[in-house]
Amino acid sequence: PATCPLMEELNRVSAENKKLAEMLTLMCENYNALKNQLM
Amino acid sequence: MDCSSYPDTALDLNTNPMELDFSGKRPKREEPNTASADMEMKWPVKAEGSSMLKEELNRVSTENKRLAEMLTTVCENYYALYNHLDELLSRKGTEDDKREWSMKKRKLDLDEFVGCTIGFGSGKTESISSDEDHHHPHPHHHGDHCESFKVTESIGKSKVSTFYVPTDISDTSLTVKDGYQWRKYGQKVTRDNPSPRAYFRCSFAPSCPVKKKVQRSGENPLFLVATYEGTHNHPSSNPSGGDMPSQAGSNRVALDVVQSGQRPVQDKKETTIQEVLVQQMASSLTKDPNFTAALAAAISGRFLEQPRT
Repeated sequence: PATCPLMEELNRVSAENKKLAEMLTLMCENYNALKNQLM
Repeated sequence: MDCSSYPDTALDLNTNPMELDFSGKRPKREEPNTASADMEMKWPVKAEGSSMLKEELNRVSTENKRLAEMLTTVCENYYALYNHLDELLSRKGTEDDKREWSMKKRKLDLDEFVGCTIGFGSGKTESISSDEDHHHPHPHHHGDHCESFKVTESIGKSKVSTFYVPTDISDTSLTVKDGYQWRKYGQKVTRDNPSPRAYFRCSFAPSCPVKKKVQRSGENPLFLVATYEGTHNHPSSNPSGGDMPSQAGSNRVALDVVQSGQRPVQDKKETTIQEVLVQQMASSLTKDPNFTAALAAAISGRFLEQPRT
């Protein structure tokens, strides 16, 4: 039982990580698209 | 009778541990202690598992922090580049350059954010609008824990705003709660997207010209793409409801990732991202005379409406 909160927290942080990674990928793509558009 | 002819009925209940040891069998004497032995084995395993979980949690948290910092940096660079080039072209460019940039930017705004997954969080929104119009009349928030991403463009006098609204993958209703009431007048399937596209008119039509198209994003089915055309000429049917964002809220820009109430550790990072984006957006908007004029008109409109009600 002691590991349950830890596991929950880990799952939550992992999900957050995934979202952050997706957002980062998107923003990088947007940045590069903007740069390329204006080259 | 010869006893040797009887079958051997011995149960081999040998209690001599020494003999059992030598025979390779488990000592029967230790059987009653098996449970406690197992417990002793399990506790270290559990402790070890807990330790591993903590290590993993630390690792993921560190990575989380690093990602958030990188995201902040990329966002800063993106908006700095966007604003810089926008400003540069609006100052130095010829009319042709401006027109070309306007076209490019419009295309960019629409193309680059299609299927985006940005804007996770507690009703925060990021908006990028073109030079012609910085006024955002459409609500782009449909719940306390929902989020959307908006791209606005103006073609002539008809303003087109696109919102990316997260939705449940199993929800096929194509409903985007935006504080206005709509009448569905059509639906069709497009070649590029297996999900149908629903067409809505504002319930105040024909006096209100606003139309709305809603379709699940082909690239990211977790999002609905809601495209609004035109500007409502009446207040929202649910101005104080939860679905309707406040005016201040509609201008907020954020890259929030999850509900703040669940992540006290992330609050600082989110605030930083929000602050940067808000500052950049505010700086961009306040430089635009059209936005100032639209804001003034909106405020004066409110003042004029108040005595009537």
